[in-house]
Amino acid sequence: STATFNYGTYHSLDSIYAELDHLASAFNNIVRKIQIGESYEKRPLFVLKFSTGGRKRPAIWLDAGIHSREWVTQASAMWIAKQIASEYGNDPSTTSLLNKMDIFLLPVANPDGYVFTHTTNRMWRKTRSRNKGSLCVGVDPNRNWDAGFGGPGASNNPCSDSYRGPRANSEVEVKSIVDFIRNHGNIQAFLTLHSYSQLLMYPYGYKCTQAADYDELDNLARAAAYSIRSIYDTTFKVGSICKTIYQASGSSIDWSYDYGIKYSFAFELRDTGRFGFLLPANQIIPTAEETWLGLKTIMEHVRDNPY
Amino acid sequence: LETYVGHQVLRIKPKNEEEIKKLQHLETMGHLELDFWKNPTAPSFPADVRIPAKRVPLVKAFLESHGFEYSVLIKDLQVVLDKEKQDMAQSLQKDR
Repeated sequence: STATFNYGTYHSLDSIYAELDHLASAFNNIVRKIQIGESYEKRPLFVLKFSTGGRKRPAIWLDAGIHSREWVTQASAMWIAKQIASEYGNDPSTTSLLNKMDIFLLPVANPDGYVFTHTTNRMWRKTRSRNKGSLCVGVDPNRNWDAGFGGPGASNNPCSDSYRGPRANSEVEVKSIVDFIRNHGNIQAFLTLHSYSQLLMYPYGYKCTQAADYDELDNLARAAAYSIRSIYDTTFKVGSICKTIYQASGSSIDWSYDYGIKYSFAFELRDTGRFGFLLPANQIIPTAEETWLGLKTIMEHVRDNPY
Repeated sequence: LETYVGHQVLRIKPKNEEEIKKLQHLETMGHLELDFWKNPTAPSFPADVRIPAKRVPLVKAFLESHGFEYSVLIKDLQVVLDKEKQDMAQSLQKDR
């Protein structure tokens, strides 16, 4: 049961998927497990739907683990899933959010890569799709979205860790999310978890011009960073992908924003300055706790500012 | 299972655009097999790079000869990976 799942340690994909079932069972009044597709190696892509009922309600999308080696993101997503479910009916903010909106949470966006990091190569970041004409495997799924695809900040070399793929949405993991969001039709926020750099970013990355909603996104991101800092004094830098890191084409939040999802943000979680993305397990829960505070700030704003 | 014995992760702090360009150039040199965990992007924003054991002396020599400020984030990556694996196994055992 959920009581035996240790949220303060890293888990195999099987263990995570088993816990999704347990969560859906233990909180069956608001949590449902849905399969939105399958990976290149035919593993299911599961989202948890948090909902208090009704069809086609406005919703928030949250994913983690699109870069498989960033283990703290999948682990944080699991803790956050439990937190959302537990807070409903107990925390006024989460309760009012779920009374108005649904949340879709994809804790392992790249299951093939995640399994590969457990079995073969802990440093693996990409998908596991075969590349025609190359011995090198995999595509960077965060360069594969239809947003300035093929532009600066992504590689056309299949052997590169930032290989963009042969075409936008070539990766079934990416296309499954795109199809789900298009079919849903009322996603109001697109939030994605990465590690590590302690950044909170908004569009754009494929170009260095300001987004139309720059002021609102910047203010909201700063408020979220303030919330993140409030618990363990972890400081996040805020800005557009291009200004904060570098020009990077084909990223998920650029696609979601151009698709019309105004509240599109990417989190880069905690950097202790000692372990890179090999964050020790005792950091999982503090990381998840502070991330959840930041996410809540954004979600509350989304709830209160429909568009 | 791929092993990373002797691989080091360095944190490099570029002082200016020129140093960033040099690091970006280093990134394009495929034979060095560098894995940039964090890319060189802006002065004062550190870049983290994993270096295979056999390339560590060469890369360090390059950095030192060009006056880069750097520190060792991870001295032996395999040690950290082994610890991570051991922690997971212990946790699983405890849960059972």
